[in-house]
Amino acid sequence: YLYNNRYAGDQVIRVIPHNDGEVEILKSLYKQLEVDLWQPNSVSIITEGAAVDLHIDRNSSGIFRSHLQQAKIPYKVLISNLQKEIEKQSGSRSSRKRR
Amino acid sequence: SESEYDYEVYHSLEEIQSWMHEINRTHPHFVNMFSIGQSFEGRPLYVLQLGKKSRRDKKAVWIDCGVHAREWIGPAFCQWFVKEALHSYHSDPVTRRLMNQLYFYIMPVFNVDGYHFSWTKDRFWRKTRSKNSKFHCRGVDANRNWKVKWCEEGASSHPCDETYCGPYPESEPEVKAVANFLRKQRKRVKAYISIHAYAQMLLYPYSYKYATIPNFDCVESAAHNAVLALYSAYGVRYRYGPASTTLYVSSGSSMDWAYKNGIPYAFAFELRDTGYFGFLLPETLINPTCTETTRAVKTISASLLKKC
Repeated sequence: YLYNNRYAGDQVIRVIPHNDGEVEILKSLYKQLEVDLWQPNSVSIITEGAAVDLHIDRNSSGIFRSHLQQAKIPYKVLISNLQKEIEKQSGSRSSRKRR
Repeated sequence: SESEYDYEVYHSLEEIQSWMHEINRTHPHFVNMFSIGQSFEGRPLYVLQLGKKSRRDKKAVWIDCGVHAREWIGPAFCQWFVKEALHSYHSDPVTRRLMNQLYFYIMPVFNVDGYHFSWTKDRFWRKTRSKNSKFHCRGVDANRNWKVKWCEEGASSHPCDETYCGPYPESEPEVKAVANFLRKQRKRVKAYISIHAYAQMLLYPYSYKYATIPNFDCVESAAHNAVLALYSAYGVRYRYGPASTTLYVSSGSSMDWAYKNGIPYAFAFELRDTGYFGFLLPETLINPTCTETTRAVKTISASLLKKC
């Protein structure tokens, strides 16, 4: 496995905050759970109505989603298993490696 | 060899550097490879001067890729652009005119340490790999380390943050090297283009204020024509405009620094996609993404040759 399979079970989740309250909840979750912000690229510019994409490791994704559900903030799982996507991205590379 | 090089896969830093040496060796009349300095970890910062060699001073376009390590489509695009320019010189009159009248300074991997690290340890590494004596976290966001509205909104002064602006502007040797080169070449470099990923946008100054740039009409027209050219390839729509209004007001980036330092056309591309694959754009999308972006960059370059 590439990267020693370290991304197995990691997810990328998209949230579109609808109001300031949801923006604040997202910001605090970001700080609490140390997630990797993919978009936008700074937590200070998370605004309502704009997509926020977060890479969450497998140990935190369950907690993160339950927080969102409790706050009734809808979300979408963009990538359900990051390791699979990584393997797919460089498919030829891993075959090259085998070669 | 160059003819066997596969431009439709992602390459490691070592492969890209070998490719640069090979391109330099096989195209002596069009390519000149040099280093503008060293990275924090001591790697050379290679740049290709691309264009029909000439004794007279020519205007130049600077294109850097890979400022953020995990945005692999950037370096792929820089290599693609060089290949297209060299392969279509004899068959495409637009390419021939650009290569005859301009130089392109192409930096396929700006953040060489970060890129290497993203291949070997952490696929989603973003920053450089500089060390901070007081904190265990490494790296600075090379797009927040420029001496223009430094470390304000949208940047962080905490070394562990992804948008860490660094201890002081140009603290990163990679940023310093590019800034020094562009300062030296100020009279000739007429366009600065920085290739990023994950938004499908074409942005120009200012990021850090809502004001309109003095040559707005010319830059706006170049951007508009560029996104039309990009759309003509596969129908992909890019948003474009001043970064402050198209995105958000934030601290200055390399594009703002270039503009403030006298480069009249300064752009940042955010290539595909907008969130389906994110930074993991599959290799099967390298070709269409680079094809459409090449059209846009050629359109911007052609606008330098027109009076505006």
